[in-house]
Amino acid sequence: APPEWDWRKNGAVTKVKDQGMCGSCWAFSVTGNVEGQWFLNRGTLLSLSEQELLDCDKMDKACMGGLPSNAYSAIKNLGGLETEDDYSYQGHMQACNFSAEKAKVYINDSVELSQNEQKLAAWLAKKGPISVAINAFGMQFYRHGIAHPLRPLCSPWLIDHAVLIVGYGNRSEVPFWAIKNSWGTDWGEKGYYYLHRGSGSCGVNTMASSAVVN
Amino acid sequence: APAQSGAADAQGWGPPPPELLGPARFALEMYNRGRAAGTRAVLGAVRGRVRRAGHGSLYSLEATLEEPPCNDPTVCQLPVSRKTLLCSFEVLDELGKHMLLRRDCGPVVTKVTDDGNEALNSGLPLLTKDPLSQDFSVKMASIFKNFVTTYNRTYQTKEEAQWRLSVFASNMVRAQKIQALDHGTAQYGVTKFSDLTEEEFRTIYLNPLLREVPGKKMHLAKSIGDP
Repeated sequence: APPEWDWRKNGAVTKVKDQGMCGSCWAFSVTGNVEGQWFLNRGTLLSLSEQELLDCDKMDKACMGGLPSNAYSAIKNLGGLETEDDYSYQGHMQACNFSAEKAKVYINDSVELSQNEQKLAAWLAKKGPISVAINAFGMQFYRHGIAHPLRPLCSPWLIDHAVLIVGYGNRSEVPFWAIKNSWGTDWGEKGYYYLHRGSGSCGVNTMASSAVVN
Repeated sequence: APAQSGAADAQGWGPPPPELLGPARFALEMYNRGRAAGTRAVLGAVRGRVRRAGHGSLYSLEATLEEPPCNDPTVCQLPVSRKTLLCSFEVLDELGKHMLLRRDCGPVVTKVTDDGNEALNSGLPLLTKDPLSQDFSVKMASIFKNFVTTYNRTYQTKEEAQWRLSVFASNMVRAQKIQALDHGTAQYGVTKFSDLTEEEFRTIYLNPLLREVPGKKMHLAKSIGDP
């Protein structure tokens, strides 16, 4: 893997979004990944709809939570994702209003990624942003810098927040993952969270996944 | 199990409703553990709710504790006047056995000032004679005012403002603890979530399904460079 990589500089990441008072992080993590996959495989960066997943992904629980692997499956079964503009975010569940004619992107499959962070870095640099799920310990009060909580406090077994890794690198020789969150730009570093890389910090390597776009 | 309504869900302050008495007394016992007679805190008002789950019940309590005055230099380095603490406890009761899961306490004041800014000051120990805590509360009030302005917060009632100020103050302490326990370069402090309790933040913004439910099985991607 290259020593550092940032998909924000390569046009594969849309602006930071805000899930509002809703536990829909899973939808934002997945749409962020599909946005990246569509850009890298079909050449267009589109901002995709999380509301469609909240309303139409019956395997998951909208604001009460959901799983990326279920969401990929729902996107496949539904026939694709509409854009944010066509199916805008409301922050609470409504009746499903998806129409296949309006779907702008589709996915063919989804894969689970390695738990080896070096392999994850190599995969990210070549294939695009990665959906991950982490323990959100400390994130309520995170302002900036590279977070590296003590392992017992940020156990990889207590995963409770899904986000998107868009890059990695080093700051003053401290390795980090650059993570796109969905709590708006007035949180963290303009909406981004920087987490220590290489130590399995907060379980960042335990649930990495991606859609596949042929 | 959904929270029970009725006494156990009492929202107002007052003497502990019968159902909360047991766990409230257990929490006080834990708080006073190791203290000699005469130095133990006393339970004041209690409110809270209970959630039933399986064979147990999870009590989320908010209680005021009255700390006795302390002038004995062998017990406390500085003389401490009578102090009221606002505490939140989580007590798990399983088959009659109590377990303290969480304890957060911070100073509050029980009298109201007359300087016209009651909502923000009455939640802090402004009236205690203790110069240290006076300084603390002046600073905290100013930080909280900045927070309210920065994030455009509005609170429906004075009571809510008081409550949110006390949550904010205890969150500042929590953020400092998290800061002390982080060995990266991250800075923790005031964010737009600083007036939410940990439970509110977890319930509204996080996603417990991620650890509770196994998702659909996906096959493993080939590693990069894998022939």
